[in-house]
Amino acid sequence: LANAWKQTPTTWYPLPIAVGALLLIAIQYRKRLGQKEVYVDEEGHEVVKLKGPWTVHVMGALPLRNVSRVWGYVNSLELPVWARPAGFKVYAWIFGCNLDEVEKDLKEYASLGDFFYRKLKDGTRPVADVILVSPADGTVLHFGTIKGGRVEQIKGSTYSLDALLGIETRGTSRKEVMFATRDMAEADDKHFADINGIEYSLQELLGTRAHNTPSERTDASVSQEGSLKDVVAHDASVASEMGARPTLERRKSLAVAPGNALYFCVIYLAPGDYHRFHSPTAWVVEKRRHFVGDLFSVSPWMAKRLENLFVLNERVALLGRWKFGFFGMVPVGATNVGSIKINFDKDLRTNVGSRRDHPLGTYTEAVYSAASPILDGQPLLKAQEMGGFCLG
Amino acid sequence: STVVLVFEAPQDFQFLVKDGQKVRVGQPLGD
Repeated sequence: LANAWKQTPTTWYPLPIAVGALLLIAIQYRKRLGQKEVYVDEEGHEVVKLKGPWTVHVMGALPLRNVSRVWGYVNSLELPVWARPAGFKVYAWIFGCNLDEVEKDLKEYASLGDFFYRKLKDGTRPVADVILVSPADGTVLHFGTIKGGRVEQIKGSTYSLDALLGIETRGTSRKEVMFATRDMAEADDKHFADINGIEYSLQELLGTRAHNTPSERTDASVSQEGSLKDVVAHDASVASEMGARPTLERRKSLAVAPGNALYFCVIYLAPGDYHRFHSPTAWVVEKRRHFVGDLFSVSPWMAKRLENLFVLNERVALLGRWKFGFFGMVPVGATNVGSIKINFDKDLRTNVGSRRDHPLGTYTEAVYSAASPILDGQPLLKAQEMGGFCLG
Repeated sequence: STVVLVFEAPQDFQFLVKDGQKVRVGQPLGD
């Protein structure tokens, strides 16, 4: 073999045309195999389905929502005071929590669920002087630009932006709920009638509405923490940081502004991480869409195997605007943390009811226009606490 | 649990993180 390798002369000769043609056919065939199958309904909207290896389908058959609720109940049970420090220290050792940062004495946390939703001491999370900061403690799973309305979950696997943030025309069970303090009878029909899918929503989100009544303004102030003076000062700070006029002109184009692009970033919170999330920038939340979905694990292991993971799971899409136009933030639940809390939305109830009552892709919507009469939404400063994830 | 951010920004917007990087609240994400 050694002699043959060294002594056999190499002779080059042209391939016949037929071989070249076969090669091209093979390349085309492989390309077709690599294309993703996308299921669409009668109206051409993508139907999100459970796709992945057999392990994913086995998990899909489990009653994950019930498991999540039982998990939440077990972890809400009050622990004896003497067992708390040792128990939480063991938990912290397993999951890598820094106990020096926690706000309260370990004995004051009544249950593991209470400890899981712990607050941190002031000053433990300095805020960087950039336009966009991390909203949570965790690991950056993926980030990039959104092309063709699709967000990349992992390399080569995408999901629809429309499915993530909501398409009104797909489901008929969409229900509109007013902000907690707003009277349902005062809803302006036109305000809701012209919302038609995410593209139009972008237009709607970037515009302003002039239908607030004085009574709504009063209600909004009551719903805020602090005095009226504090609320006005807070709103003015957000408006100042956004670099925008208090009243924005309605934007007519459906697409992003010239010179702009759509970006995404996914941050995964591991079980030991601080589980409250904060505002990543100065922005105004105009509405939230609550999607009741499944509660698969969202660990990197799962994200690599289950396509459409982030549009299958229960989530709360907070949509609004910032200095450069559209801004959206979507906390996505998981089996162990099915409950999502939003501090300024007392009506929101997650991980309740049956998944069967809520067809995939449909959502419940609430608008926050009553929260601030100046900015027409819920204003948030950079790094301001917004809410968090609770066990179960 | 996961937080997904989707936003419009100028084309010269740059992320200041890497895939797999650990981040904390308030740390730079992009500018």
